Amino acid sequence: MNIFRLSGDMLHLISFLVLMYRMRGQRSCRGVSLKSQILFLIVFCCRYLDLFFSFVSLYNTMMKIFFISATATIVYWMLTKYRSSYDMDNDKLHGDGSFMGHLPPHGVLGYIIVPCFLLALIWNEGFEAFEILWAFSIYLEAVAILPQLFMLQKTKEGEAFTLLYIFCVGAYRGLYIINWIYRYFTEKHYWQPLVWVSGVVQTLLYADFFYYYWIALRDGAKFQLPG
Amino acid sequence: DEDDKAKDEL
Repeated sequence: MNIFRLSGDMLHLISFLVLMYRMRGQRSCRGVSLKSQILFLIVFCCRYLDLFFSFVSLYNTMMKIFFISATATIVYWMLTKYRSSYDMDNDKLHGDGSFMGHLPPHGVLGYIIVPCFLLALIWNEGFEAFEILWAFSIYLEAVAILPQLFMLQKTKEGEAFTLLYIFCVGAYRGLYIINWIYRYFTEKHYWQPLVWVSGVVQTLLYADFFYYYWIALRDGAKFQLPG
Repeated sequence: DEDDKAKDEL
């Protein structure tokens, strides 16, 4: 554990709290992508299957349980008490529509879930169920934020807490990269290219967002995506 | 072992 990894984890943890605080405070989930949240739930459920058979530290175990339960709570809220404020029209991917309003969304399944699973079958750290699901979760996490970013792209501007949420998740990924560089130079056998490549791709997806978020903060202006 | 070590992150 180093300061970069710890800060990254804390930002990740804060991101859930920001989102939940916002939804409860405004009694609304407007601007939040249900698709991204469901994808994150799948990510955590697949990756943390090892809760049942491997123990790293109490810290890791507690965080894993928190990530799964917080995301499950967010998804549950979006499907129940805040359902009426869910902005389904802006949470559509190209290719959705065949299953109008029903889950799982056609576009997400075809463009995101299936490709990630196929990639996991090809590039993994062992051809066994857990390893394939683990690799799948790594790839899926890399692109899980896409529906949320698309939603932001469609609405052009986001509500402050939603932006803060995206910022926290993006910053957490950025800090993980610094953590990997640090580990690479300080640990003897630290080598995980699959995670590094996916992590870098994932972080790059936030680059655009970060740029406009920073501009808005710097100028004290409203966050607005171009054209 | 090393495999476990690779999965010590979240």
